[in-house]
Amino acid sequence: MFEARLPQGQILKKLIEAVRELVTDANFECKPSGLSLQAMDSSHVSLVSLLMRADGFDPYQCDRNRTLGINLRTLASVLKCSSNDDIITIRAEDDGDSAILIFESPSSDRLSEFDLKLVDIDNEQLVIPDTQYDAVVRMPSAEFQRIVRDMQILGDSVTIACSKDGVKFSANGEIGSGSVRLKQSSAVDSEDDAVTVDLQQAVSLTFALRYLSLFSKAAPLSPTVTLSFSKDVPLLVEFRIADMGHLRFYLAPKIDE
Amino acid sequence: GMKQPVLSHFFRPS
Repeated sequence: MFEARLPQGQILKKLIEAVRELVTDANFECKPSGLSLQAMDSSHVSLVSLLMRADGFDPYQCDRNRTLGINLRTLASVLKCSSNDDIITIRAEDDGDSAILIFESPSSDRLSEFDLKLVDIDNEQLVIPDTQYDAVVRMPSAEFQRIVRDMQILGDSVTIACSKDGVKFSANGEIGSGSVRLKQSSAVDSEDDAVTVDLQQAVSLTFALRYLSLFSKAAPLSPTVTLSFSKDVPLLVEFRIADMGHLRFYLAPKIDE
Repeated sequence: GMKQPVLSHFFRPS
């Protein structure tokens, strides 16, 4: 049997809200070490990679590896039936064709249970190599969300340039052009408010804003986001999930014809 | 102009 109880159930709610517009169906890979998911959007330009380690659940039981194919739109609707402070348990019987979701109120006086039919998903998996990135930018996730939204006024692409001075986002379209430049923070009250650039070499890449906008829906998961860049390599956008894992998005850069 | 390659242009299938 597979059973994973998540005391902070709202983490799962935020996760599914963050990916449901990008990915329709996904295979949750359940292993003794934890739960993971890898899925591409329908145009195969971006990829979602989720990891939730077993030790982030209480308790976590997985006797054998299981793949749970789930329609994320359905899962999102079911999760809307839970309260933000509910404890959420995901369960799958060994011979079952469904995943069971249990929502438990903090005082345990309300218990709801939903049985979700599993779906067969044939999804192509990609091997993501370990990469030494040219530049790693860390910033508040709300700032990332705001910049992506602002740049969308101008066009459908954004060029992101990292240098020792900071990071510059620029876009241009029919109505005009604009940019936002963030300097590395010198002194901040909280580390979560800082902008840092860890630079091996200056790099500039162009990306479709539509996908960055979808990635930025994960902002409620974490106060900070890291963006990792290398020349001619997909962008990595990472949100940490408390102390238990991460939600990563990869996006292929646009390249000159 | 610029074109949008798919991810498999960069990452190989497993």
